[in-house]
Amino acid sequence: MNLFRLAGDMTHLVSVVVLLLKIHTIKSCAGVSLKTQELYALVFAARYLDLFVHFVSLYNTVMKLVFLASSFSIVWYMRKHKIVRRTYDREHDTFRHHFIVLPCLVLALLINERFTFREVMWAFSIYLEAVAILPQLVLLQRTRNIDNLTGQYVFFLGAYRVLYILNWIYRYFTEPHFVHWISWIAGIVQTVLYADFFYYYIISWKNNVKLELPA
Amino acid sequence: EHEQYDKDEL
Repeated sequence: MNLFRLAGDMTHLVSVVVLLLKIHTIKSCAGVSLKTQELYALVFAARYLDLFVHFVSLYNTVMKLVFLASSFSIVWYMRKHKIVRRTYDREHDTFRHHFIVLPCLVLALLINERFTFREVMWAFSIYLEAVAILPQLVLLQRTRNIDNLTGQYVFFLGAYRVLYILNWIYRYFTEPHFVHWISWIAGIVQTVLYADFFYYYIISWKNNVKLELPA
Repeated sequence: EHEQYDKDEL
């Protein structure tokens, strides 16, 4: 494993920890999109079907379990926890997320590395992850006051994407056989979606003012 | 047989 990949996994982990910290300690999920969280839970469920079939490493197994458990518990908190769910910004979280699941599934059936159940689910999870952030970005844009933790959550998620691209570039040169065009292209699309957010995040951080996205 | 063991990323 190279340093970019490890740093990418760690920023991904930090983003989840930041979000859980906000939900668990402040008992608030204000500004967090339930739609995005549901999509992530679906992404991990579809991708980690190989969890009990293919053993890669202890690190790999533990991280998969962490991402599965954290994504489902965030969804649980936002839907069922009696205090947390009251802070959910339902009126602004209106992205029709169900409508992006089906196109991703169709795309996975058409473009995959192998036409088997697990490979199609893997491709589906990659496509879905690429667009899963959209409801969150839409919600951020509609929210007047983006609190620091929510901003940091999205920032760390975006950092994870950038680091994964650097990891692929590194792997391309060091492991020529390792080429997964599906994840690379979808990963680049996903990272581009963050570009706008990153721009405003860095500006607000540089000027030391509260993050606010233009309408 | 090329299996999907090469999917070692998260």
